[in-house]
Amino acid sequence: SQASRGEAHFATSAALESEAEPWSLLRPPDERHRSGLPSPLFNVLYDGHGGLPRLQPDSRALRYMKRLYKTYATKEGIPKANRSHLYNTVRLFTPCAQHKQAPGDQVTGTLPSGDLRFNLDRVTAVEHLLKSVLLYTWNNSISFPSPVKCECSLVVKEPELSNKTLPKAPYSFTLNSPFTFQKKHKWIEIDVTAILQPLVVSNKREIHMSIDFTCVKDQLQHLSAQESPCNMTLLAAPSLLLYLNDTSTQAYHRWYSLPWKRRPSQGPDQKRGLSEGVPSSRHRR
Amino acid sequence: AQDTVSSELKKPLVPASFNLSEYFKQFLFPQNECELHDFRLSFSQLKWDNWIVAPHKYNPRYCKGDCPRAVGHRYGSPVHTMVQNIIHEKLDSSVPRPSCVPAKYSPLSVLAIEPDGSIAYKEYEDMIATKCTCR
Repeated sequence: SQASRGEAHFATSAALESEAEPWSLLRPPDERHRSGLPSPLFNVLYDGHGGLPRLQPDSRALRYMKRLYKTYATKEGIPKANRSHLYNTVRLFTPCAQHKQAPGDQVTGTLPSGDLRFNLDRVTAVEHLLKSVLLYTWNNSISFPSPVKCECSLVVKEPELSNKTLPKAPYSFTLNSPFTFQKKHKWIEIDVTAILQPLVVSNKREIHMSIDFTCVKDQLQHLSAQESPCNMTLLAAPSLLLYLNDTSTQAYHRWYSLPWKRRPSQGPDQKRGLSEGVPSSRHRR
Repeated sequence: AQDTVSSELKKPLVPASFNLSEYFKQFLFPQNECELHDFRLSFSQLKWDNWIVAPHKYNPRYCKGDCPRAVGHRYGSPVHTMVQNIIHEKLDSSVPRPSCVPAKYSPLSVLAIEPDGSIAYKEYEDMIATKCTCR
């Protein structure tokens, strides 16, 4: 029957996954269980024709992440050693649904605001949040003739109760510029770690927020239409960037690569109860 | 004891059928000794390029070749490896010779598109073999 064939199919696929899928091993088991979807590679290998149909990412977001990749890794894909931060995972989410997107106001330089919903289903329980950033990208480059100060107010709503509870008092930020966007920099990053930390830590699967962004000149004069940061093609709604530390054993942990640090599973000297942090080569001699 | 010694001395040093070059062959380094080999693949060959954006080329490398008898100094093998070799040669050939396997790895950074359209940069441990050993 269909059901039993389905079970047989799933049993086969599970057996196959345990044997042949290196990449599915890269994903911590609880992520597979949570999302219920085996790893993308498993789908590619099992059904052979390119795996799950996947949503195409936003082109600006992809361009940003490719630039991030080039910053962090060599062409062969080796993580560059000159990095000091501890995150080994960066996830970029584009808003899944935009409601009530108020257009940017060309005169006052108010960026488009509105409700933003981010679905964080891909964040696994072993990925710990270190930093989160809202990323505004521009289509073209712009440089403001004089320093600009931008006011940003952000309200995080309880998704499940959004229409019942009043939004909490907005978190307001003052972002000091000068925002001078040269050719190569076409984005603004707004650090929202303090706000999102409790939500991500409590494993919220969906984040619902609304954000308003107003830029004025330093002397509180409104920007003319020409100078307004919105004097360009309509801004894309911001993406959400999460910098995470994947604590699973398959993820690369930079501090283990230090000469005298060893992973718990490594280092025969570890068994001799060597004190941490003492170069084991000395003991070995 | 003198006659034993003298009879020993009369014995030929090497049996007549002994072939010296054969004898020394076992001490030559084997031609295809255990070492690191490249295997460059592109994710499009595996049809994974619809979700792995970078890197385009991936060289996991692999270890292949025979393990010489004197593995200690060359491969940092434990004494157990030599014992296993002696067991294979002298006592029981069903016990396998030591194998040529990776001893060290380096990580790999991957840029992938997730099924929901989000983009993930991840660094995975132990994805490229960088050193071989005999075990």
